[in-house]
Amino acid sequence: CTSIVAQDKSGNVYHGRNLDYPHPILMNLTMNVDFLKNGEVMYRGTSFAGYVGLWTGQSPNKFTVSGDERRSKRWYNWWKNIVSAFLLGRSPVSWLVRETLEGAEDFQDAVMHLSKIPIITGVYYIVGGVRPGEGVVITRDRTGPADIWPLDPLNGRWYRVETNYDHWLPPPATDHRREVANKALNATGQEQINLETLYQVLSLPPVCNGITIYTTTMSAAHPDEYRSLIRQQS
Amino acid sequence: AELAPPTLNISLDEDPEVRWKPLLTVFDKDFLNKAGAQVIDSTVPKWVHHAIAPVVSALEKYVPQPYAGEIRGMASHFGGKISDVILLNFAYEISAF
Repeated sequence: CTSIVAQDKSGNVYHGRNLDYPHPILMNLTMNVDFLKNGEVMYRGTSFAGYVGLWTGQSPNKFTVSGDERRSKRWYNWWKNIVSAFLLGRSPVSWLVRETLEGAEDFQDAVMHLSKIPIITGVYYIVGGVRPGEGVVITRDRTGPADIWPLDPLNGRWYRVETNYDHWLPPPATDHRREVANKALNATGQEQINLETLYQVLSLPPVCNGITIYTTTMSAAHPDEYRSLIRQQS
Repeated sequence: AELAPPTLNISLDEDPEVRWKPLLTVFDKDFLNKAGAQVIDSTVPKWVHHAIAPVVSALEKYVPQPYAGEIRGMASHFGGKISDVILLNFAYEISAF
């Protein structure tokens, strides 16, 4: 997966994501879901038929969120996932996204939820808000945050790119998604960033690749512009 | 070409066991069952799938609401095994190992 949160010169925050998964059948199961309360859209997400969690979602006029896989470095710790899930009753990572979309008051509250509530296994949560500076990548361990990486537009850090590796470490030499996305965002520039140019960045190979199922672009301050598109796989 | 996915309205005012019923207005029941089986087959070895099915069913009582109700409802609407729907909903946590 690749998630990007970015801010333009006017302080608008944009959020985009590619969801990668090596099962082409998921393209035929992808759907947008509007979760309604009293007939109103409480939150919106993109998911797969049969799956109750969310990896991508938007709470209108509050925040947007996406999740990217964070692989465990030590495979033999798998039993901790079992203990975490069933003995400690922790949430799957995609259920916490849904709970946050349902319950969080605003961007700050969402970041608190997604950072602190224990989950079954690690993940990267990327969150965008409605005010300038409201963008963050949360690197999660089971019990809490391993790292919080916010936008810092006053110092020129107007975007953050997260793929599937800790941002403070180099990605594997064979994976160029981060590098290509960074270069494309720098070439686009803060003046030109918007949902359309963000989509173009997410469409560049290998950011968009043979296992990309869908791309979503969204901006919590402009909830009607939420857009997901299913990708043709090569 | 990129395609926009279908949009579904899920009412949180409905009981968890019935709120995902609108899925069947968009997706074919047989297709959903086949697709689910395909994802499981490529994620979990067949012998492991058979071995853990009863264990996963027994774990249903540990799944919190409203997800337990939603998963139970989906299994009932699609005519699938509840253990398979639980497995699919824990796909990320399972694939992590």
